[in-house]
Amino acid sequence: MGCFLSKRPKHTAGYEDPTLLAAETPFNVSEVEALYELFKKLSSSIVDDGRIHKEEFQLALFRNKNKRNLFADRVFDTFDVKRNGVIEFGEFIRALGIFHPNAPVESKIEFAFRLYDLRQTGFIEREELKEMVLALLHESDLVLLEDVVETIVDKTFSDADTKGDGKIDVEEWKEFVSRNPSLIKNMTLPYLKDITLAFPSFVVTSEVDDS
Amino acid sequence: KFFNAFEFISSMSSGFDLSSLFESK
Repeated sequence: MGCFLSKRPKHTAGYEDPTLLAAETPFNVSEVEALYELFKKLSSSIVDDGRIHKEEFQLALFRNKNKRNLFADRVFDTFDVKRNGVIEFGEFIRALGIFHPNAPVESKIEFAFRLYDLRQTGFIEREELKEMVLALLHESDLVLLEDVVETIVDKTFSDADTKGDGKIDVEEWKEFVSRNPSLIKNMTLPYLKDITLAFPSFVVTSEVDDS
Repeated sequence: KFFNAFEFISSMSSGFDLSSLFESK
């Protein structure tokens, strides 16, 4: 037999089969393929290694690879399920899937909990909430008296920490979000409803075009 | 009205606005 030259497209090491990713997420196969185009762009903006590094994530979010932001860090780390310091293609698709309008509300609530659980202890603690409020004030160039910050944090915490043990567990968080559904508003990206319509420029690839 | 710290964070932080990822295209 002669040698067989494959025309399969070149994919990076972290590439996962779009069919499998589509089965696990609200995206269909062509949407996963379209998002791969976005992923390739993001993951090659600084280091072309098929993985999104934190600087690349910051560059995409803020047009500045050096702009640090507590919340962007938390989003990055929550995408980075393997905790190896980069976002791989499968991690990117699975996490974005949670932001899909059709994703289960439960998964959005749990993702938000993980974002706010800064030290990944399984609880949102009072100090973490205060740290986030202070970080946001800093980010927004707002100044509030220390007493006011303490009052806001205390009030929020007393409302959410229904067991009164000084920390918010995931059950308390779910109950708190059910009373305040706007808390997960930013967990839905309407764009993802129909990627191929909203972002036709992503849909340029096919197995043949890519080879 | 009760000032909810989580609402303040989620609605105001640019770090949560993933739409920028798409706008980079």
